[in-house]
Amino acid sequence: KKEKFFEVFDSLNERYKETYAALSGGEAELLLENPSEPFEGGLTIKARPKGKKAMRLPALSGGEKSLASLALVFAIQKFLPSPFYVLDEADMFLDNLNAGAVASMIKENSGHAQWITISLHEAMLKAADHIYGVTMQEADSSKIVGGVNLGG
Amino acid sequence: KKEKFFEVFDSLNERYKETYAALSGGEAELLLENPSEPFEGGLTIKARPKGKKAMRLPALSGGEKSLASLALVFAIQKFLPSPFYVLDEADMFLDNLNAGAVASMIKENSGHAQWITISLHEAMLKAADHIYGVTMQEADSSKIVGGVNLGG
Amino acid sequence: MYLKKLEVDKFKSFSKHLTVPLFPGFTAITGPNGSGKSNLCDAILFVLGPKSPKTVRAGRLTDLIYNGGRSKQAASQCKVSLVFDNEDRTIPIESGEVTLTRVIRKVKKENDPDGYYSYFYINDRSASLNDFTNLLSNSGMNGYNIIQQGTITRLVDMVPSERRKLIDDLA
Amino acid sequence: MYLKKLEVDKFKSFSKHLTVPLFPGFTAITGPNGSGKSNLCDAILFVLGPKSPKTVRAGRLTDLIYNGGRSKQAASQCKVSLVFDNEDRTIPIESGEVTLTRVIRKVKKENDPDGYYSYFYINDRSASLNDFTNLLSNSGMNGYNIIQQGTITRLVDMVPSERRKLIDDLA
Ligand SMILES: Nc1ncnc2c1ncn2[C@@H]1O[C@H](COP(=O)(O)OP(=O)(O)OP(=O)(O)O)[C@@H](O)[C@H]1O
Ligand SMILES: Nc1ncnc2c1ncn2[C@@H]1O[C@H](COP(=O)(O)OP(=O)(O)OP(=O)(O)O)[C@@H](O)[C@H]1O
Ligand SMILES: [Mg+2]
Ligand SMILES: [Mg+2]
Repeated sequence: KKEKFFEVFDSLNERYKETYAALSGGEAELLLENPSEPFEGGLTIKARPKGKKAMRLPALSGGEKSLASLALVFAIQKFLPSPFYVLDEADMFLDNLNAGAVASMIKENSGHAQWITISLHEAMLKAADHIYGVTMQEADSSKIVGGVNLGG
Repeated sequence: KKEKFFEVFDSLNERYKETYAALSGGEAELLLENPSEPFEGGLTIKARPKGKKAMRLPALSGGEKSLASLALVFAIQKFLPSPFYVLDEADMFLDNLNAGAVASMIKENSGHAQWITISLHEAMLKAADHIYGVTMQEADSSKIVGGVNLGG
Repeated sequence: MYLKKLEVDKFKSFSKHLTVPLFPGFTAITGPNGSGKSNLCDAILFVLGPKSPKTVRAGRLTDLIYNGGRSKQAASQCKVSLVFDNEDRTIPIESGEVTLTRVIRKVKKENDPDGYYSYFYINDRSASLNDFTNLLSNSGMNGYNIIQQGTITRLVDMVPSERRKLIDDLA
Repeated sequence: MYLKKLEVDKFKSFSKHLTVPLFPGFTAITGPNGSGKSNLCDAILFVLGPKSPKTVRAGRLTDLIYNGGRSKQAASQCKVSLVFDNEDRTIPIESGEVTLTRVIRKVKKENDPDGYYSYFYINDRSASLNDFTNLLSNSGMNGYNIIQQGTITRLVDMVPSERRKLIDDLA
């Protein structure tokens, strides 16, 4: 049981380090509170945003925390690949720069898997190959417009 | 004790109805789960976004929920006025239209109180009288630029 | 394998039968608050997802059926189909396309006003939820591929022991 | 009454002494993730706020002192001043301007590496936190006027019994 846990933890941590570095230009890692008895303690994240000192998750800003958490989601998805992904406003707390970094990572990954992202961010819409709009112009009924092929 | 509770509840509910209607063009109210014994039950919100059917908070969309909650914050602030207010990214989940509605409500209120809002939304920045930018160009040190007077 | 088409009919805020062609690569969906974006995500989870109505933000499964809003007629059933491209046979079925359909139909029973029947179809042939689960077990639809609105916030606010459970589940 | 000026010195990510003139009306603050926007909000709460360090997103009060980052020298104290326009005498002091200052200074004590002294000043004269609280009790700084990042999300996710407690507190 412990062996299996460490196998997963080490592999996930590898991917987490890669993903966070690619997204933010900084470094981050997963940390066990009790490395010898993992089930006695929890799991936290130590992140060093680009050009800053390393800090634990609670000391980061709102956007920095959500980028560190999103990187964990991407790392888990790399660990267990799937043919298609759906992200519903996962870029919510990010500024344009960080949302752009997430959009380019998705764009890169969209070569070998299908990505569908729901977003209000300009940076995400610009990077996509296809865009759909959902509206409720007629009261009480959702419609879909577009399927606009940007040939991006 | 119950008397005092109802006094506050009724007055807050009045302001809540006004605030939500002004922000969204729909209707909303505060509802007690147990109206005769308020301390036995909780408080929920029933909101009818513009042109839609009335629903309880959990059935609304992410943005609709956050607008209904923000209206509660504004209603409490009307109930207990203060000389100045600070809002830190309270417009986070809102689309441009709703962020614009919140910005114009703040603009209206800024005639008789001071409002300081931290935001990434274009709609909020456009409506403000003054804008400050915070940057960390030099590593490890925040700077403030601007004080730009738009004379808005 | 990829999701080629999404068909919704009287599911949540979609009052009409709608077909959404999807493509491999990167697709973005945008629109105003409350327009129905997350409902599309719920439609996908409704077919693929776990059994609890809570996953698709509903109290009861019948809440997923178009309720007519202020002015229209409430429907009595909703239907969602997911059409997968299966050229690479990731799904163990001998066909280039696999359509998974789920239907909820309201049924008035004496003792239960919210009674409903739930139907599952694979390429238009009647099936069960277990058939869906077995069919998809090797396809990578592991639940980590669909991130609902609010998940990132929950992840940020998790206490360390909860976060560790993520690893426990993966092991 | 309004907040006329905010002065920070070695508070959180502000390594230098900074003065921010503020105006009545509507001011917006913007900037990239992690640039220090919420730290400004924390600076205001540090002076006005409740006693717990958790309110200003710090484990211990000494975490509020500029830590030098990767390349600079950590400071040994931090200072924040709020300068209020008091022409309308909302604050019961005979002066057109009232400056509230709070300082935290690190002090190495044998048994406590994170020892600190906390100083309060009203118009540059030494005071206590209680003096602050008494002075502001009739000025409307009731805590509901400062909404920190994440509060709206917490409000949305509250269960009904928690939400009712908001009314209990107001009553
Ligand atoms: N004592 C300290 N010394 C130096 N830097 C600090 C200190 N405390 C916090 N910081 C830094 O301040 C940064 C957080 O700033 P803040 O939370 O104000 O960002 P923000 O502009 O609100 O960003 P967001 O848009 O993501 O919410 C962190 O990156 C952290 O490194
Ligand atoms: N059974 C139903 N019948 C009709 N309308 C429904 C039904 N269930 C939910 N809705 C409507 O769907 C709307 C929510 O849509 P959804 O959550 O998809 O919005 P969204 O586009 O994701 O918005 P946001 O940007 O705020 O997250 C609600 O306003 C609700 O009225
Ligand atoms: Mg949504
Ligand atoms: Mg912030």
